[in-house]
Amino acid sequence: SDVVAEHDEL
Amino acid sequence: MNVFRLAGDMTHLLSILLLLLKIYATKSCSGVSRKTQELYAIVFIFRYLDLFTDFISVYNTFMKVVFIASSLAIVWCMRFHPVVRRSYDRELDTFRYFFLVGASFALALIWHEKFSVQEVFWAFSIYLEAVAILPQLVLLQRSGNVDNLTGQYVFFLGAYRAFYILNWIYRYLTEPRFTRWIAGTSGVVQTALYADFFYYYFISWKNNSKLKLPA
Repeated sequence: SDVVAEHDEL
Repeated sequence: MNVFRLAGDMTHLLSILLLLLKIYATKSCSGVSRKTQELYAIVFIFRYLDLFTDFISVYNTFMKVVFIASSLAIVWCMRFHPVVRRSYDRELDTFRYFFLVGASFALALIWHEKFSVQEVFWAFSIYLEAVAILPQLVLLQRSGNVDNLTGQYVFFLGAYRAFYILNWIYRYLTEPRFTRWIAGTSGVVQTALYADFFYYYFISWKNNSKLKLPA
C-alpha cells in the first residue's frame, strides 16, 4: 500500500 | 537516495561501530547508558517489522538487519558479558525509561499514518527514537568526564539526525508531494535534544581539551 511504501528510510 | 540520506545512514552506522569498538577494545561500557541501548533495540525491532512484509532494497534490508543485530549485541554485552557488565554505571543510569516507552506508545495510538498494527508500531518506534538518547545524555552529565569514544559515539549519533533533516529538506524540494510529518517532526525534536551536547563537544574540540559537561 502507499502508506507502507513511504517507509523507505531507516 | 541522496547524499544527505547516505551521510546520515553512514554516520549512524559509524556511531554504532564506535560504540562496539569502545566496548570491545576497552572491555568496558563505562559511560554508556544501557537504558538508551535497550530503547534503541526496541526502536529497531518495532520499526523493522516490515522486514517480513516489504522489500525495498538490498541496502535497506542489510542496514535494518545490522541495526537490529548490533543493538542487541550491545545490550547483550552490557547485561551478560562477564567482564564488560562489571563496568556498567548502574547507579548513574537511573532514568525512568518505561515512562518514555509508555508515552511514545500512547502518542502512536493518537498520531499515526494508518490505524494498523504495523503502522502504530512504526510511529511508536519513531517517537521512541526521538527520546531514546535522554538516558545517555543524563548519564554523561552525571558522570561529568566523557571518554573520547563515548563522546564521539554521541556526536555521530547527533550528526546522523542532522543529516536526515537535510535529507528531508532536499526531498521536499526535489520530490513532488513529499511529506514526512511524523518522522520530520520527531526528527527535529530528536536533533534539538543534542544541541546542548553539541555545544560542549565543539568547545572541547576547539580548545583541544577533554569533553566535560556542566553538572
